[in-house]
Order: sequence, then structure tokens, then C-alpha cells
Amino acid sequence: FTTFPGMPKWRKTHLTYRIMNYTPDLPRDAVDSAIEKALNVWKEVTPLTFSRTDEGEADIKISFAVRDHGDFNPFDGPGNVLGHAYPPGPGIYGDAHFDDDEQWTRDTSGTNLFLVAAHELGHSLGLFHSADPSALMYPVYNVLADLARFHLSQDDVNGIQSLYGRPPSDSSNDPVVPTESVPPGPGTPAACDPTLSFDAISTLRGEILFFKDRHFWRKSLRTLEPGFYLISSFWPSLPSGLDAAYEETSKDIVFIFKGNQFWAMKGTEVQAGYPKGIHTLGFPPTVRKIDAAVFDKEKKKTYFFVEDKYWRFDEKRQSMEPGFPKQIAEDFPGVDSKVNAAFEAFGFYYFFNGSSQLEFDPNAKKVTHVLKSNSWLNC
Amino acid sequence: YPVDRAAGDENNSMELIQQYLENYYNLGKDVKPFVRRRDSGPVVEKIREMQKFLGLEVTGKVDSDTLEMMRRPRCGVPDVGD
Repeated sequence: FTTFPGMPKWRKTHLTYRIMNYTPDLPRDAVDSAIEKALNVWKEVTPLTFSRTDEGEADIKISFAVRDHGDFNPFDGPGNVLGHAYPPGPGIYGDAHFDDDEQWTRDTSGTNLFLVAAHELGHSLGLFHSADPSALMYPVYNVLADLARFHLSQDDVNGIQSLYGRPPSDSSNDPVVPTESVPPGPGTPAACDPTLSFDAISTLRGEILFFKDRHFWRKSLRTLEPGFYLISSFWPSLPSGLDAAYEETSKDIVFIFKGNQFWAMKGTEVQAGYPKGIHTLGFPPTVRKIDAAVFDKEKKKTYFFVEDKYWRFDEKRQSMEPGFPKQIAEDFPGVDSKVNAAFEAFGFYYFFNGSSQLEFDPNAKKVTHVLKSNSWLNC
Repeated sequence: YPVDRAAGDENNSMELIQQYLENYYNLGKDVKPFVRRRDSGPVVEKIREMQKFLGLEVTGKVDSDTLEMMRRPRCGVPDVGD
């Protein structure tokens, strides 16, 4: 890795960012989501935190432009230069510009905004280019075959931590997870068993938790290898053999379901008043358990899957929406079987049934990939 | 005369190389146009530097791999220099 000459860096750990304008290629919330995810990549491995502002000055101003856009570094039309950014400092410094003559996409059919934004924001934080072809800060755009496998290289982590150090160890921001992983052995599920299926899956502060029996795998963007832990070492009051789990990201809460009960967890803390009965959410008495759940952060709704149907819960109103349940396949074409686990990442939904998983694009409203369930565990 | 296609392509490539080295490897804009047959000089040095940084075979010559790399989409921030 390299840093800019003179090693400019931010002298504070809380930074503001502002999205000045939007590309016509994507819905605004897709741009918001890509930028937020790109900042999370660096937030995870440093003490840095970011908050968005929609007016006035900001440390990092993000904009889309074509050709000459007032900084003496004109863009060059489609292809070649995708974007550029300036090292930490006042005014234009710290800003990131994206060439709107590119076709910005959520996936890799065009130029993936999340990947390029994560790279350019690395510059905004003080990283220069890396000669490591596997590094995010390598100057040439490497189309990732599978966005879901994106993670920072050790070179990227070493570079940014040479500027800002490691993330604080306090638990208020990071889930406190026991340091030692559980060694695989008899009685523990094997990550690369081709028949492996999951009880429940949830994101948690940018990581993904895959629950199975008494254990869970914890997958982070910063490491290729997932950690493997006992549920009880993380959440002692929870049962094993869970049914469903989802993260309500705007509240930083993970909801965990088993049978006709559910719990609310913030990091490792069980929220007061839980467990509650699932019927307090508005399910009819005929529903005895949930199979899977996933939170739609753009619409602030949660989808609950039970057998071949699904319900939609309005997280803002805290009530089940009328007109449900509906057949799953009606609104998720191609998802024809029961869903026994689900989560959202990079703007896609991942639906699991037994040992296989469907990647579903909610905008195209179609299944875009069929994968093995354990494809996330670096098998 | 009909434009000699090879010469035309060659000119384009030389322009691409000169531009790339100026943009990303701090090649001075006043450096004489790229002379292909020379085995040394500032342009050849910059080609070596670029090949090394991007993980290509360091030959100092603009082979097809090097040209192909120069045509790939990338970040507009330079790779070296201030």
C-alpha cells in the first residue's frame, strides 16, 4: 500500500459526508446504500465513524460529473477513468468524484458503484494506490465475479490502520465475541459439507451470522475465513436450533425467532421485555413458527416467511400490513419453495432452502444466481 | 495515400502510452515523443515503473499485455508522485 506524499490524514475520527448529486443510472436509495456500504468497509477496520449530512459543508463531498467539472481533472467519457478522489483536507480535499459517462450499476453488469466508491473513499481517507492486485486500492478496476465475496485485502487493512490504527475494542460499537473460535469436530456442523443447511441467517453491523443448531458462523467483509462460535457464548439466554433472524439496521437490533417467541438483541445485550410472543406482531393463531425473515432497509419493511407464504411488517408503524399473507412466488418470482433462512446484502436478497441458495434481485424481480448454501463460508 | 492502418494504430498506441505515463507515472509533458526502438531514456524508465507497479513483466517495451492493461478502466488518481 502507499499513502499520499506527506501522509495527509484526518485529525479526527468522526467524519461527515454529503452526496451532492445523483447519477440517473440508479435509484437514489441504491446510491445511498452503495456509499454507506463503501464507508462501512473502512469503518469496520478503523476507529473512524461517518455521518451523513444533506446540506452545507462536509468532510467528504460525493458527486457525479462528466468531462470538465471544475477541478482541472476532466473526465474522459465512457471507459478508462471511472472516478477520482482527493486526500484528506479542507474544501475539495477528501471529496470523491464519479464519471457519469460510466454505466453505474448495483451488480457487475456495468461499473459497480459500491466497489469504485469503496476504492475512491480509500483515497478520501488518505490511501494512495497499492501494487497488490488483490487489494481494493489497486488502481485498475477488477470486476469481482461474486460481489458477495468482496473483502478488504490485508494490504488494504494494513494501509488504513497505518493511518488510523485499529478499531476500538469497546463493545458499544462492535459485538463482543469470544476470541477463540470453536474448533470443528464431532457434533459440530462442517462448514464445507455440501449438504449443509442453515436454521437462520442475519446481518449484524456489516457482518453476516449463519446459525446452525447450537453454533453460528460469523462472516466479516474484512476476513475471508468465517469464525465459528457457540450461540451461548455470544447470547447465553438464547435457545439453540433457531427458526429465523433479521437485523433492523436503522435500530441496530437483531430479532431472533424460535417457536412462538422472539428476542431483540443489541450487540450482546438482550433488550428488556423480551422474549415476546410472535402473535404480538400480528400473526394469526394458526402461525406457530416463522421459517425466515429479512428486513428491507429501503422500504423499512420486514418480510416474514411461513411455509409457501409471506407476510409484510411495517417497521415504522410496527404493524403487519393488510392484504397478507401472499404466496412467496407472487412477489418473488422464481422463489418457488419454502424459505428456511434469508438475508439482504449488496442490494440483493439471499433465500436459502436446504443446501441451496437463491440470489434475488428485487429491482429486476428475478433470481440472478443459484448457489450452494455454504458459498459464503469460503468453501 | 490510403492511411496506413498499422501506422495509424501505432500512432494511437503511442499517444495512449504517452498520455498514460503522463497521467499516472509523472512523465514530464515536455519529454520528447516516445521513441520505440530506444532501450533506455525517461519513457522506457517510466514504462518499467508502470509494469512493475501493476504486476506486469518488466520489459521496458510496450508489449500487448502492457497495452491491454493501459486500456482497462481504472481510477484517475496517479499511481506515483505527488
